[in-house]
Amino acid sequence: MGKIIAVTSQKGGVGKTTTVVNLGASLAILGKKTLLVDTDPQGSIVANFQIDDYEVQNGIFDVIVNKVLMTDAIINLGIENLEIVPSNVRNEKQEVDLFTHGLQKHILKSILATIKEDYDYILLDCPPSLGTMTLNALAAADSIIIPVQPEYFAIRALGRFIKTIRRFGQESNPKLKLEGILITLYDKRLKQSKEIHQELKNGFQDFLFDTIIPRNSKLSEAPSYGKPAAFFDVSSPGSVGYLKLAEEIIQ
Amino acid sequence: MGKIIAVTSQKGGVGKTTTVVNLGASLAILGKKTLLVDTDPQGSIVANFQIDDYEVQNGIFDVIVNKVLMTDAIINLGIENLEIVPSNVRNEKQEVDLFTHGLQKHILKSILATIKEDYDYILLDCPPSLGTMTLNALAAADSIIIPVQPEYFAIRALGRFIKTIRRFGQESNPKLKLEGILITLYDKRLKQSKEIHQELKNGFQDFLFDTIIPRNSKLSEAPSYGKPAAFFDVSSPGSVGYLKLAEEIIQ
Ligand SMILES: Nc1ncnc2c1ncn2[C@@H]1O[C@H](COP(=O)(O)OP(=O)(O)OP(=O)(O)O)[C@@H](O)[C@H]1O
Ligand SMILES: Nc1ncnc2c1ncn2[C@@H]1O[C@H](COP(=O)(O)OP(=O)(O)OP(=O)(O)O)[C@@H](O)[C@H]1O
Ligand SMILES: [Mg+2]
Ligand SMILES: [Mg+2]
Repeated sequence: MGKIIAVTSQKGGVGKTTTVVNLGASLAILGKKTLLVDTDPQGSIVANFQIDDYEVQNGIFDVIVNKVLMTDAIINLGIENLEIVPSNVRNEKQEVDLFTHGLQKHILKSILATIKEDYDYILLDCPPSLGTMTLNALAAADSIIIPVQPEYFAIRALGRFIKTIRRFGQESNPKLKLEGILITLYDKRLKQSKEIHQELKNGFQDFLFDTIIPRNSKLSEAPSYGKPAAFFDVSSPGSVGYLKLAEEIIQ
Repeated sequence: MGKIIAVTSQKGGVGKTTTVVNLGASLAILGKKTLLVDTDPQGSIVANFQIDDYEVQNGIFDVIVNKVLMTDAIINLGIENLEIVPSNVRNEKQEVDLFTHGLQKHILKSILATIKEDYDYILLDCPPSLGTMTLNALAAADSIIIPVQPEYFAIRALGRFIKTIRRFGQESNPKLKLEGILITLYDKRLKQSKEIHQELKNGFQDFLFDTIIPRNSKLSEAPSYGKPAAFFDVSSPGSVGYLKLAEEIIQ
């Protein structure tokens, strides 16, 4: 069925990578064959699974720049239904090469076309900017998820971002949909969490996921266990949040 | 004396903007004439002081793209010793124009030269990427501060980033110094805070500031008060942290 979902936001540190890793794990648990693709040159999705850089042969860099086959960059984690393509950008020269090759916005789309039908879901992790990799992800995706931390500038930034994506979509990917806006890092001890949640409901009612991801230490500790939270503490609020999100998406 | 300090990191959401706003406020409180410059096209430093976009006439965008005088972009906040230059990028076309003009890496440096001696400190807020605005900030700065959140990939990302900056410094700004690495968002309830702090001490001993900025709700709530935490709750851990940092820098 090959549904491609890009997880993107221009704001940094809002849980794009955490969402890709944990939503991916949840979809896998629920029986959906899932591929995680790291398009962030600074990305370290592999490190969430305690795979060291020296164990990685090929990644999205090698596929896009050196025309390595996508199938040669897919890492099997030994976890049912979950595979990943690391970013594998080792230094700044490689980052520049990736950027230059990425100027052809549809290169990622054509690469994913070669393996799309092997998976139920392909999740694309994006860097915190509207650069070539994010634009490639937007050109390739069927839909996008925008994680939003409930902090004071979230609404303004979100409005601008959605405008930009709509315009880009009209030019380069008219079928691009908004899967949903996901509230992340919700901290119930902070008054702003409730305030901004309400503002988001007022402004973006139809697009907000019902699921809210709470701030939960299990999610940030997960890399020290080498696996997503659902695989070592499935009843933690963070794990439950992402499982619910997966169910919401699968409906 | 005009010391220019760029606050920069490739990781998103680590407190670059929070550091610029609160360190700036602290330097002002300690009697140093301080200017905050927002080089982030997505930036909203003004919103921390409850200034609305429609109240802003000129910003770094107008100075760099339309050759407006820097002095015409400086906003007096009515706070002693503290002024700001907003980013004032209103839409994507402006963001592209800023990018294109920013390809001349020394344009920010020459702009700042016109007002450098009017201040004791000029703090530059950077976006979460090594794009044209960050490169301009690095070319213009006397020194840099790198905020680091103690999370599991912080060390690896930091090492790569410092390498990149060193190389850039050699080419474009040989006198560029590392003012220090600042641990931010330190959460004493998380075991990883202490672990990563220790790893940072082991790897970057001489460059770590003694001051650590704790996670403190006063810092994230500040925008709802329209002023940095030190101006409404000076004894909060967040305020005290940034005041100590200012003292450490002034020495
Ligand atoms: N719900 C959560 N609870 C606790 N910690 C979280 C949660 N979501 C994310 N984090 C932590 O917050 C930090 C930032 O998250 P993450 O790296 O996923 O954001 P990002 O949007 O991918 O950042 P970037 O913009 O740099 O790519 C990480 O240390 C992560 O472990
Ligand atoms: N010490 C702290 N305690 C509590 N909240 C904090 C602290 N530092 C930053 N924050 C909050 O964390 C969020 C991210 O901080 P901030 O915007 O300063 O990071 P940034 O590095 O500038 O992000 P970006 O990479 O998007 O520019 C904001 O909501 C901010 O209020
Ligand atoms: Mg990320
Ligand atoms: Mg910022």
